[in-house]
Amino acid sequence: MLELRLVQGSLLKKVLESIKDLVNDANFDFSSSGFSLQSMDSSHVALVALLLKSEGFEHYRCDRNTSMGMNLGNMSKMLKCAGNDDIITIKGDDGSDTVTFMFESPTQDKIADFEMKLMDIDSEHLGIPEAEYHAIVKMPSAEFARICKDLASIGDTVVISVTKEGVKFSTRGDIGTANIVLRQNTTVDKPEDATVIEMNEPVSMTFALRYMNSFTKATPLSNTVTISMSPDLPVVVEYKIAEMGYVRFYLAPKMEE
Amino acid sequence: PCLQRKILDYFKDD
Repeated sequence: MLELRLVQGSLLKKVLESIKDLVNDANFDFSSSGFSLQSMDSSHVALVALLLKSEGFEHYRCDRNTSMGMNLGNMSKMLKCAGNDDIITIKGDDGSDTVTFMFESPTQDKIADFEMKLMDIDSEHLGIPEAEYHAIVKMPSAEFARICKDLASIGDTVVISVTKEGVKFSTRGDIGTANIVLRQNTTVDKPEDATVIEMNEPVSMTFALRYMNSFTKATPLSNTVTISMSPDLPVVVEYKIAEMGYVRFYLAPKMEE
Repeated sequence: PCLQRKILDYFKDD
């Protein structure tokens, strides 16, 4: 028996919108502490890791650990039928090949049930090692999205370099080059507007902008984004989901041949 | 010319 009631249903809608273009199918792993998802994109260049902890739900019941394979495109179609103010409940029964999404309007005058077929997904689960990163940049998520969008109009890859001067995003393409430098800026009215650079050692890495732009679909989930880099690891682009968990995107770098 | 690395180059199967 599985029953999860999320008053802020729009959160689940936003989570799906942030990952559905990167990953087609994924196993949702439910346990008593919450649910998680880990999946690579089809070309095995990026990985998404989602965690939503049980504390964030108004009601959370999961009698035994269970994994449900879902097509994220189909799940997104169903969740789009929920209003932004709706309460969403996810229900499942042991051994069933379907999951039910229930949408309740805030005034309880409209209640909808959507039953979705589950699928068997043979997915690899990867061990992500704990790591000390050379540099961690925390910045407004909207600013990061703007930079990725702007640079993608010039080139295909972005070089992200962190030094004690700041963080530099660079690209080059047929029409020219672009460099955007952000300096640490903590003297802002609101903490979410700050750019904070923690640097143990300078680092410079190259990434495909196509993936970075896909990650920025998670911007509505959080005012800030954290970018963690070490030369021998995929970059981690993390959007925290207030009091509930996170969506993390891992992206393997491009290397000089 | 840059070579796109894969996630599996860094993270291993559990």
